[in-house]
Amino acid sequence: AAEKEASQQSTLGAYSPVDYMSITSFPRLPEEEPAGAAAEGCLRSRKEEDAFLGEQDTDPDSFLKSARLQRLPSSSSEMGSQDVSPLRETSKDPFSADCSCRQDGLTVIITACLTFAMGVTVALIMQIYFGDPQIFHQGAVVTDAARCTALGIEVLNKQGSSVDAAIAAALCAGIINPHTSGIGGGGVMLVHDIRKNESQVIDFRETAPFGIQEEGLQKAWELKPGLLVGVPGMIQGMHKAHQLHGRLPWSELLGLTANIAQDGFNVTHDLARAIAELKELNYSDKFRETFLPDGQPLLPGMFVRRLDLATILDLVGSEGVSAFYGGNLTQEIISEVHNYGGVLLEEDFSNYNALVENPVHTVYQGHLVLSPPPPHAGPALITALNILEGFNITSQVTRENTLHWIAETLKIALDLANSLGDPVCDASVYHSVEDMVSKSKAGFLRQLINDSQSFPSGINIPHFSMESGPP
Amino acid sequence: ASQVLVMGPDDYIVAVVSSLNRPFGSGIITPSGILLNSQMLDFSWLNSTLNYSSPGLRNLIQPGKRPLSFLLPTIVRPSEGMCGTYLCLGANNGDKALSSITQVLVNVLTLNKNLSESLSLGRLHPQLQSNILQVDSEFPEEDIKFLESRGHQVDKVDVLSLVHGARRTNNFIIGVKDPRSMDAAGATIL
Repeated sequence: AAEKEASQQSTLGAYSPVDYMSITSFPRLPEEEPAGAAAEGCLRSRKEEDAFLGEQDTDPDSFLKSARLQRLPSSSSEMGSQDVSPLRETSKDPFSADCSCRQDGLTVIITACLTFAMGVTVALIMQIYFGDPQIFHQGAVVTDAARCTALGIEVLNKQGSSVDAAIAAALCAGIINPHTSGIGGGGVMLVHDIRKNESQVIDFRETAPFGIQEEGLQKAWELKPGLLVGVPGMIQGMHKAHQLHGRLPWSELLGLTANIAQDGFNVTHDLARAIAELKELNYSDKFRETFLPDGQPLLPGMFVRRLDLATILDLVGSEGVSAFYGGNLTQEIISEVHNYGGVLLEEDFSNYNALVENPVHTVYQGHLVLSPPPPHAGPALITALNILEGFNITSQVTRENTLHWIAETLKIALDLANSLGDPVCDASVYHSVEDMVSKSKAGFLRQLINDSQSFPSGINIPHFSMESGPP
Repeated sequence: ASQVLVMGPDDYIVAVVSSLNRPFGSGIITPSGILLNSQMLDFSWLNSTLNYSSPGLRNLIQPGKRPLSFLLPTIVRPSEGMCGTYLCLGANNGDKALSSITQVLVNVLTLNKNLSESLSLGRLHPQLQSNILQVDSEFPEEDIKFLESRGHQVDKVDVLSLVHGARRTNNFIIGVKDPRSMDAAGATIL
């Protein structure tokens, strides 16, 4: 009887809520042999409990919490019915061989491990896609002047973005090769994000002044070169690009560029040739002082400084684009243009905006080709590629045929380019573009090409109808 | 036009082409040193437009309007997935840029030539007004004869257009200048 009582107390003690927790927490505990029918009853009861617990949330914490809540009330009520011992008698054996509490514990551990592993994996994937690159791999910069290429590389090495490098190099080009570009001009930038497969065109092309009249321009532009001047877009285009994709501070970028002008550079062959080819003699004193010092043209390799441009770039870097579009620089440009018969006004500058647009595109030989939309001739380039793709040019095709097809295709593309204009002022341009970039239209145009004979430019090329527009 | 091409470690490709129109633009330089453009010359003018190509009417001058432009920064990527060839091209010299970029793309993407060779090969450009086919100094004499046999009137010039480029294949990036340019430079971060 004493043995039986001890056995019962031991069983009761093991079934207290505290010990149940121990069981769930540690899967391997010393096992006791089940005792006959009592063990069979435990098994049945345990199976019922497992079935219940199996319906609970798989989250280990909530599982344990619910298990505890399930057991506490029944234990305490039965405990209250006992006079001396707080323990109650039970016929269930929690240590039976089939007790699945140990399996539950293993599940918790596995689940926790899996959750942790998944969390780490997701975090790593997010870091790869959205984080800063951890490995500084390759990059390349190409420009028309070695000094500007070096500046672009310098910006990349300072952890600047590709757009930062392009901004610095483009402004540098206006210093080193002032005959081709500069802050008094404009242009277009195409930006492509490889990872997101997203592209943007930043159009900072010059716009016609509000006071311009075609008749006056035609009659007098040679005598009044001020009439030729459009609203410069370079500074605003660069600033827009920096706002969208810049990483280094704007002032730092322009400071780096200003240093090129400040520190000096060697005259390029291209600039020297352009100066040598100058024909007009009525350039201003400032022009002569800059490009023909002492009456002699700059020669290749000569060392020059452009302190004037360095001052402007530093000013725009510290004060922002408002220093160019609305400040003293605007007044100075307007005044100078008026001196040469031009019609630029302050409103032309305040109304100027660099545009952010989508490029036109086509798939050529399994590659996506992106180019600027109108008023740029990108759609004509797309047409040319679409036409050429249909000729199935390979290295097996004779070079004679390939060259003939390219020549004839370019005639068509160049002719079509002349049908383009600014879509902001003439919405019918959009319809033309849709047609021009379509593969079916390219197929039609390809049929116009005679494989054995060249045809005169502009003949037999159907132009697209004009649906609206000022003309 | 000036060209700037960048393929950076941040997986961005950037191509910029900017210009003043003619060399030195309008020739007007402000006291502070800003050389002003002559971009109004890129608009079509009525009398010269009508006897050449009537659709040029869309490019007539108008206040606030941007003129037709042959500034053609061009970017190429694989049409599916991320693996393959990426290209970034720019060219100068007006409508010759369109002809030149087309031929470089054919060389790289169709004839599978490398970028350096593609940029250095001779190029052609049809002059629409005169119906003359211009070829540059790199264009082989043999090819000129081919073209003349097909009825093309060929005229050889020194340089048609400068095309620079950058190419990325997987993680290998290279920047290449047109060998016709003495001043241009391409640099690669290794």
